[in-house]
This record gives sequence, structure tokens and C-alpha cells, in this order.
Amino acid sequence: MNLFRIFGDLSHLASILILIRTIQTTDTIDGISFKTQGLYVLIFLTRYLDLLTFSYVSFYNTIMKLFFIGSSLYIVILLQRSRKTKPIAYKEMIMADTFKVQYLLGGSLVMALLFNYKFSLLEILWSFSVWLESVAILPQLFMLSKSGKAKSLTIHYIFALGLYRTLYIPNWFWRYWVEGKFDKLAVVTGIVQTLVYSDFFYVYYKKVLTGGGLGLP
Amino acid sequence: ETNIIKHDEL
Repeated sequence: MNLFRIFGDLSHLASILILIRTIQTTDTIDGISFKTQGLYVLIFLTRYLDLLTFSYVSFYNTIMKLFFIGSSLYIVILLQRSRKTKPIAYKEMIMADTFKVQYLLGGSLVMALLFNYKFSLLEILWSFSVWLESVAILPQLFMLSKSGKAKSLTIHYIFALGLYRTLYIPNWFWRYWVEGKFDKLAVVTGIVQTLVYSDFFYVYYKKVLTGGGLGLP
Repeated sequence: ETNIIKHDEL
């Protein structure tokens, strides 16, 4: 494990904790994309099927996988719960969440069928999950750009999530040079994902770090 | 051959 990987994983962890804390402490779901959160459940469930094949890697690896599956499910349950407790806020959230996810799902499936390490169910689902993860934040970014404003904690959530994938890139350089290991699918999808975030990072830098509110173009 | 990066990363 190198520092980039550790800090990458930590920022991924932080992003999820920030989101859960946002929902629980502010008692609001305003500005959160249900679709993006639903996609993450699908991503973790399809990626970590290897938990069932008992291909044990390490304690850390298993715990993190279980945490990502559990926490993504928990977030969806929290959002779903507001359907009863806060029907108006729930309806507003769903109404604002207009991104067509079927294109992301279809596109990821096509890419997974074209690019995978083996034409088997597990390998295709793994590939599907990395392609889908590279674009899963789009409904959330789309929502943000439409409303033009967002709660600062939602912004920090997206920032931490983007930071996680960005840190994985130097991690792969490290692993290539130090360990001689390389994974073309992970690297390509990781770069796609970081590019998706790059516009957001730019606006984050301009607006949040130099003061003022946030509004995506 | 198992792809080590796919195998041990998250």
C-alpha cells in the first residue's frame, strides 16, 4: 500500500461519512441525487461479488468492501425513508433528479461487454462496475448545475469523492513503477472519472477556495 | 493469471 492509495481510500470513506452526516445532522436531503446514490449500490454489489467466491485478499480489503456495500445501501434507505417522513422534500428531490440514467447503465453494459478480462459473468460485472463508477456522479453534477446552488456539505461530498479517484491515478503510476503492475481497465475508467470531475474541481477551486458560493456552468 | 490490481484494489 502506498500513500496515494491510503489517502484515496480515506477520502472515499470520508465522502460517504460526510454524506451520511449531512443527511442526519441537517435532517435534509435537498440537493442529493437519489439516482447517483442508487448507482453506487449497484456498483458495489456488482464489483464485490468476489466476496462470495472467497478470494480473500486481506482483512482491510474485506472490511472496506463490506463497508462500501453497507454504507451505500444505508444512504439509499435513509433517502427512501424520507418518502414517508418528509413527502414534500422527497418529491422535490425526485423531481430535481432528471438525469437519464438508462444511458449510463446501457453505455456501461456495452463497454463491459466489449472490454473485460474474460467473457464470464463475474468479469463482465466487474468491468460494468468500473465503467459505471466512472460516470455515476453525473446525475449529481447535473442536478447541481441545474439548481446552480448547493449545500456546502454536498459540495464537500463531491470533492472528497473526486479526490479519491484522482489519488488512485498516482497510485497506479506508483504500482507500475515500483511493483511493475498495471491494470488497463482500472486506469482508463479512472481517468474518465477524473475528467468527469475536472470541471467540478475547477469551479470548486474558483468559487469555494476563493470565496463565494458555488454554481456550475 | 489473476490480475493483481483488480484483485486487491477497491
